[in-house]
Amino acid sequence: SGQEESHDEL
Amino acid sequence: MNIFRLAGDMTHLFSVLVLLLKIHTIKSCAGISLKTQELYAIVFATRYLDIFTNYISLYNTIMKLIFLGSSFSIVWYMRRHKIVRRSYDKDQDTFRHYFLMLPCLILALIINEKFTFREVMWTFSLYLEAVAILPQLVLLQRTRNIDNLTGQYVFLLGAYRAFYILNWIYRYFTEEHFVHWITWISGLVQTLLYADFFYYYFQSWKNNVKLELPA
Repeated sequence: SGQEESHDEL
Repeated sequence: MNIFRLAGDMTHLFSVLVLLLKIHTIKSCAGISLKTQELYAIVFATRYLDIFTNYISLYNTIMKLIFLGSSFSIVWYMRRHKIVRRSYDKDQDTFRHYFLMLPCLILALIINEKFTFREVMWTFSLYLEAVAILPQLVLLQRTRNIDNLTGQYVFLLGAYRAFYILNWIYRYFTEEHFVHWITWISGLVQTLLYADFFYYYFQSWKNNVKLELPA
């Protein structure tokens, strides 16, 4: 989902 | 991982290393805002709550550990190290940083992608990071006498923000469904805060004179 995408950043 | 993201992470990493190097080798934290450093420690602590439960890559885990470790050790140096703490500009560094935290927390409770503890904390860390540099910018303006390492530290932090925006633009065009308003807007606000500093930094670099911010 979209959330996991952004959480792969630091 | 694209080139902009990597460049952003590397400038972020170098900014922290420059600061630690300055503190560790010349045993001085003159010109560095403890308020900003404390806010960064809180930013990383609240953002990386899932560090051991949500594995993304070895790169991600190592970088998270570095940011957590370095931010807390900088705070430790400035507060506890018997030589370093003497150089801290306590009287100049008067920004009421705790007052920044409450609005960020309230905003995170209202505007988030999902109302869960993890997600609200993640969002809070984004909002707080956006404004965490403010005490440092205020201190720079007050002390006027900015040494090279402090100038480079703030410059590298600003470069990290700029690269992350390029990274989001790149991801927007290359990945499907990559729309994250909260991350983008708070990131954009944060980057704009550096605009003024960048202007004077490049002026001093171009004219080959010492960096000084106008009062």
